[in-house]
Amino acid sequence: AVKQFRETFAGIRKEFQFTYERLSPNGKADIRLSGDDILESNIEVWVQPEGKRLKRMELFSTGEKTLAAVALLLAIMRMRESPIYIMDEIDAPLDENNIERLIALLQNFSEKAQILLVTHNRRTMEASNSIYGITMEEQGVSTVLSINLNDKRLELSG
Amino acid sequence: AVKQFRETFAGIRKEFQFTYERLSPNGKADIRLSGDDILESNIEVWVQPEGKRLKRMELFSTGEKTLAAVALLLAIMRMRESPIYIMDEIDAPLDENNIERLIALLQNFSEKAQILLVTHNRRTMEASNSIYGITMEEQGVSTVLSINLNDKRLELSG
Amino acid sequence: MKLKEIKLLGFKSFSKKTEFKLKAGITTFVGPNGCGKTNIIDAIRWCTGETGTKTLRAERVEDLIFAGTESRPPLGMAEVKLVFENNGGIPLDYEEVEVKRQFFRSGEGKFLINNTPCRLRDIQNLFANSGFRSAILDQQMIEDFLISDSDMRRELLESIA
Amino acid sequence: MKLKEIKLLGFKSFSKKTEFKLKAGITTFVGPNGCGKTNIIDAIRWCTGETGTKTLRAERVEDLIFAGTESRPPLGMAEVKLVFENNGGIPLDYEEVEVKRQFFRSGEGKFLINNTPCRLRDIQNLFANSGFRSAILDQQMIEDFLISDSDMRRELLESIA
Ligand SMILES: Nc1ncnc2c1ncn2[C@@H]1O[C@H](COP(=O)(O)OP(=O)(O)OP(=O)(O)O)[C@@H](O)[C@H]1O
Ligand SMILES: Nc1ncnc2c1ncn2[C@@H]1O[C@H](COP(=O)(O)OP(=O)(O)OP(=O)(O)O)[C@@H](O)[C@H]1O
Ligand SMILES: [Mg+2]
Ligand SMILES: [Mg+2]
Repeated sequence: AVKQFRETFAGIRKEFQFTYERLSPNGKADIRLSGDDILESNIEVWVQPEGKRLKRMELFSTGEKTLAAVALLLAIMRMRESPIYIMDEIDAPLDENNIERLIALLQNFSEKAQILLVTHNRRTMEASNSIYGITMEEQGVSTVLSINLNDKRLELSG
Repeated sequence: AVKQFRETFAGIRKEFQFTYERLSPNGKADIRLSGDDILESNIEVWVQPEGKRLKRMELFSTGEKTLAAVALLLAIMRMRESPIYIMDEIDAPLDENNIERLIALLQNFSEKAQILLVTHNRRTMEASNSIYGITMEEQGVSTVLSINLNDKRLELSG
Repeated sequence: MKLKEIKLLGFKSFSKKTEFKLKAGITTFVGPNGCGKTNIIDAIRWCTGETGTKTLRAERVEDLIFAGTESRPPLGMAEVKLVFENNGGIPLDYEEVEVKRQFFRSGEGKFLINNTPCRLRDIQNLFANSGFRSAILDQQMIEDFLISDSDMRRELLESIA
Repeated sequence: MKLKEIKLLGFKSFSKKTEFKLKAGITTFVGPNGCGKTNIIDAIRWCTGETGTKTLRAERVEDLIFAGTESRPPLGMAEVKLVFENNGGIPLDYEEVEVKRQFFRSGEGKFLINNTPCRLRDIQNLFANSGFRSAILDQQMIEDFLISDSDMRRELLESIA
């Protein structure tokens, strides 16, 4: 079990360094164990956005923390070859440039995996292959419109 | 103490019904005590967006909860005649229409009180009287630009 | 494994029969606050075996059934159907796998795989290895993940092996 | 009471002397993630008497002092000055009230009102009745407020009286 965990840990670190650098250009990322006990220690996450000091993830700004957490969670899902990624409004605390980088990374993943996003953000919407607009024209009842980006048609579905 | 609390409670309820209706048109709002003990019971917050059922605030969607919580917190600050309102990115989970209504309410309050907002949202920015742009041109060091909306000039300050 | 279709009927705010035929690439769901976007994600969780009412944002299981509005009566059943294209991700001998879950106000729950009745556990086992349940990221999960001394980080890492 | 000016020097990411002269109406602070917007709010909290390092997002008080970058050395002091127009909100006989707070790496802290040294408590008393500290809303406060059985709601209501 210890050997397996060590290998998984090393693999995740590599994947995390990749995803974090894509989201935070020239950024560095690391995962470490807080103590010597491989099976019991806490897992520490350290990141260093460009030009800043290497610190634990929890000590950064709202958007910087979100970026680091998302990078590591995506790394974990990549390592387990998740066939689907579902994300509900995780772009809310991110600025425009970070959203662009997140979108680019997800577009990269979408070649092999399915990606479902919920968003209020225009750029995220524009970057997707298909959009479903949900409304409550009739109060309290959800209705769906499917908006096709390719032919810009609005179709009522369901 | 009981009498005073009862009066405060009634006053807040009125103020909350006002602020909530402004943020959620035709919406109803109420605050209640969970038990008979005026000084010990939990305080329950009930809201009813237009066309939906009256439920406790915690049971709604992310945006609906934020709207209800902000309405009640603003009501409390109004009742104590707060000279300043400071809000850090509370518009993040709100859709465009809710942001418009929040801005309108804050513009109303800004006649008597000072309002400082932190936001990533364009509409919130456009609705303000003055904007300070914060950047880190030099890595790790905050620099300020003051952007004057009236004359659209960009001035370096500090 | 690919999710091809999501069908909702009577699930939370989806009183009307609603179908999503998913295309390749990135699919986004958009709309005003409270219109039902997260409910769709709850439906996916529920139909793949989620039982935690807290995770599904329901106080009791009946809260998953359309509760009615001023102009529509409540419904008696919530149903969610998910259709998967199976390219190895699901341990069954079908190319297409349809998972259906129903819950009735009477308290009865039904579970079907390709229209064959089964137990909840059978549905949960289908998705146990695919990491489906931790494939859903939201604000809450990110916040829990940011708590430095919780077991969550370790559990996620161990689930990869 | 009106906040007219905010001045920062050596406070968190504000290594350079920085001044904000606030106008009437709504003032917004904008910029990329991590550029220092919430740090300005932390400065306002700190200068009006906040002591909780957790609220100020600092592990130790020294974390409030500019810690240096690859191209700039750390500083030895953090200073925040707030200038208020007093139209009754502050229990002092001045029309203009300047509150200054400093913290040195040596561990020494200084508090001044209109350049007269005072104690931390004197600063805290100035703002005790103005409800200043609960006038700051952020995501965390909203989440805490949404917890139905916490004491927070009651404390806020009682603070009005
Ligand atoms: N059983 C039910 N019957 C009818 N309506 C329901 C039921 N359960 C939940 N709802 C309604 O669904 C709405 C919440 O939907 P949901 O959480 O999907 O919103 P959302 O689109 O994610 O919004 P946001 O952008 O604010 O996150 C609430 O208004 C709630 O009242
Ligand atoms: N003592 C310090 N010295 C130097 N930099 C610091 C210090 N304390 C905090 N910082 C830096 O300030 C940054 C955080 O700033 P802040 O929280 O104000 O960001 P923000 O503008 O609110 O971003 P977001 O939009 O993501 O919320 C962090 O990158 C952190 O490293
Ligand atoms: Mg939602
Ligand atoms: Mg911030």
